[in-house]
Amino acid sequence: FTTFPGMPKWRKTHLTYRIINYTLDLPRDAVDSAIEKALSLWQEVTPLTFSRADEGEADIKISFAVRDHGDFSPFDGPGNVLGHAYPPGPGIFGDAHFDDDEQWTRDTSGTNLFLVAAHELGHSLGLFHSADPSALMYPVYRADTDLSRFRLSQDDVDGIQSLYGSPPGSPDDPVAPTESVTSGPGTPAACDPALSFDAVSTLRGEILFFKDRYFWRKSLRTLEPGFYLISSFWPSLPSGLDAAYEDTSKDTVFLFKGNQFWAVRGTEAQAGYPKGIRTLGFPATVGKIDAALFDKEKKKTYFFVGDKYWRFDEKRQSMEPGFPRQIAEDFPGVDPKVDAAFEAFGFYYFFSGPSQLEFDPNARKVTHTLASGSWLNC
Amino acid sequence: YPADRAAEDEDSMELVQQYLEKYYKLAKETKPFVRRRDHGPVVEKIREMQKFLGLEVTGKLDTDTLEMMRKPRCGVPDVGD
Repeated sequence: FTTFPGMPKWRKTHLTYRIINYTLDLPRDAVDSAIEKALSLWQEVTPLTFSRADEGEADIKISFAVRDHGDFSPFDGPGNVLGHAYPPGPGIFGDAHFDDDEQWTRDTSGTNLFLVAAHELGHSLGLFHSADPSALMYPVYRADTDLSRFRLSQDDVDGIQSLYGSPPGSPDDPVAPTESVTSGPGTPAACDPALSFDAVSTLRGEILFFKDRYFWRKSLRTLEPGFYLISSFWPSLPSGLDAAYEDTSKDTVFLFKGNQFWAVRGTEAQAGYPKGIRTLGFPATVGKIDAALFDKEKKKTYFFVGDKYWRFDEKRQSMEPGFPRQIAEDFPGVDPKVDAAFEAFGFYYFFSGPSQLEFDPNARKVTHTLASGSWLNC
Repeated sequence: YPADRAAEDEDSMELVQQYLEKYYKLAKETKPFVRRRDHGPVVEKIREMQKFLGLEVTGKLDTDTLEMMRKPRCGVPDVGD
């Protein structure tokens, strides 16, 4: 999936829509129900709710038109372009237009209004096109769709939830409190000797230890770490992260999962993300990052993948030539695979399963071996 | 070429030029696409389109690609701002 550049999304969860006019191809109630059904597809998998307005302004205005209809993007007669829609925002943004030179039908004998409306309303909510041919947001209309069994693809769900999270109360996203979560069955235990981390990063002087859907937040001023749901701070972030690091010169934490990465500043998810890791200069062979750490002196970020590592120059914003290199060569004593890493007090801390290595990059040697959970006051 | 073949060729070249301009941000002033050429901005954009739409990435206007471009679709671009 992709979102529009700049990741425009609605800043509220309750949206209004208005059907401005109707096609003569269908009875009005057939149009009403096609639009309703299309919106409910997205409502089911997000916290969004929709209500219909019959006059005045609405977030999403739906209309039928032919040829030039006043938005510099004229329709083209029967076939080819079936409709278009605008990303979230004021005025024309969020609106969906349907080409009334198509033969709109309830089934697929003509152009099925429900299918096209569900796609266009995906744009109205902030999704761009998907390269997954099974996704609703794939740009080409599929007349052979079995309407009786139609469902959003996982790609569609992942896309819309990257913008709005999952519906409140759903098993994979309880209404997340902002106060810390009490540990219990099903949550990772800070002092479990077998504890390993998905990712570790600093954040404005604190250290965040990510695990599954949670993270511990350790301030150096307090003894006890806080324990939180990732989604209670960053609803658009996925759980089960692979890597994270803070570029202190940008006051930004970058978080990686699979071949994508997000950026947050404090609790604010940054627009324009997720981006693909290929944009950093990784070859297509790299499907995910194991760990990342930022060296604030050098202003360089080390990315660890398997038994190799890359170094990214944050000033030049480019991957440095001569990489990847073997981890074992430049970090003697640090064995692959690295689960997580961060830099603090001039040392690099590497986490692998339940153990942690403190590495002195100047002396180029491991100076301490600790338990992964040693920062959590166990 | 037989006359109709040249005309057909002309059609498909115009189709691909418009399609790539509309959906793949091909710059409008790009020189018209020449079928035989196997490099240049239009060929690169054909590759980009073929990759995005899940076609075999040949950079050429093969039948599958022409057929895909003639299918009804959404008017929102596939890439770009």
